[in-house]
Amino acid sequence: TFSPSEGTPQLTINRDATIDLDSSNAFEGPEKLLEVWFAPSPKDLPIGAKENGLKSVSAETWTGMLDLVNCKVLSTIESEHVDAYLLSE
Amino acid sequence: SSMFVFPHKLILKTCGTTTLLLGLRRMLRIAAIHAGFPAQGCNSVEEVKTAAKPYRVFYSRKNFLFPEKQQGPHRSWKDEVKYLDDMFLNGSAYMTPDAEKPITETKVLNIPHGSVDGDGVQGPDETLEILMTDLEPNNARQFYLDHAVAAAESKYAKTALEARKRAENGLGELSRVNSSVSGTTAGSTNTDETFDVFSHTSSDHNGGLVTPDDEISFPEELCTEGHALGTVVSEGCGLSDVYPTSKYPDARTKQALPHIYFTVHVTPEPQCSYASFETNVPGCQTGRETADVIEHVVDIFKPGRFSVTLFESKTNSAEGRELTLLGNSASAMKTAGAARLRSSRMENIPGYRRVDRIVHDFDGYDLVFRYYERR
Repeated sequence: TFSPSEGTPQLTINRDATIDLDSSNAFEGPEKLLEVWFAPSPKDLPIGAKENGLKSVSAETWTGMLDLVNCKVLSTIESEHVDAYLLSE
Repeated sequence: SSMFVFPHKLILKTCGTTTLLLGLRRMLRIAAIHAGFPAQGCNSVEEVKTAAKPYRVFYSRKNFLFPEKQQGPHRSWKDEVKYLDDMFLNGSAYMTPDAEKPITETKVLNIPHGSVDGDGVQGPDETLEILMTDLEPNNARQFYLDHAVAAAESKYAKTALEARKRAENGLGELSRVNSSVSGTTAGSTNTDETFDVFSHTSSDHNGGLVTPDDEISFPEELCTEGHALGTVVSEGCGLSDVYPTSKYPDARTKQALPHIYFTVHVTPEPQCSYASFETNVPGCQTGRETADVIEHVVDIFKPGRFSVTLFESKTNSAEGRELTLLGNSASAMKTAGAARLRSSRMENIPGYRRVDRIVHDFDGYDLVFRYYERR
């Protein structure tokens, strides 16, 4: 994990997941896109939701969900407002 | 594939033969158990009791190139719709441009949540998605590993040469290569990762200074690290310039700055060439920016065909603003005019013929689909 200063997004790379990556055969590029909202905005989280909402969920917990999707996490960027995950089948 | 986790929503976009919908139930359970979102109402099914009730669900995909390879509910659009219908009520499914010649299937579910969907969204909200096929082969080559390595070596050599010249001029400094993370970018569009190019022991050199006699070694991680090479490609092909720091953030982007993203997925091989670009960076109110972004991205890949889907809140869209004219408000007419200008520019992408345009009217949102073919 690299984090040069406060407030700078943190990058974590999962190098083990990239060793045998191979897309030499024909690959289905078109994606499935799912967007699930639980509130109209980050400032309108319902009563009972944790302060950071979905961002309070650990990466390990999301990994379990992604296993069902058949995706591995290649790297993550964590920032104050959004966490971004680079994934691969 | 990529996933963006905001406090209030999650975006998951996966390619290949991934089973995206099979993760949805777990996602709702996670939202309830780990994030504290309210669970669904009384229900005899235990699984549903511990699942959060979503505010809105949106699912879409382009026609698969190899549908027979898909698994689970993704074997057909019919199965996907049924899967979602079994979980949620009040959903609507669409095919664009139409069921006879579908290019993109879309299912939108507005879950009744006790509040008006459109009013609940704060500020302008829009998502632009460009899906491209039949990429021009020379442009697609930029995304091959050997091409990326060659580009990285060229860039490194140039940087090293410049550093050597500075050293020869007596300036003597340790060179650093700054790279921005490519592919997915979270939060701000400027995310910098800095890593050392040179490594010298202090016993051999003067505190790490580069001297004219130094032997320059090409770091192995720059040759094999997909992320670093992706950065090189992103800069070389122009993706990093889609939102140049000289212009962004503009006033409107600043309002949404913490929550903006863009993501690019590329499959460059000729037998299945494909690229997608998705962003929620709002188009400028001058009526130019969205079309500029489309032209910029399309010019990078030069596809034979592509579709543009603009999903935006009614307070934002040209179609939505038409409705405000009913009040004869001067400001409404002005903003509606700007929105119409923006919309009309998207009808004319250089080098392409706009073949189809479809508008879907949802609660609080408009979805405008356009399909283009190379002239």
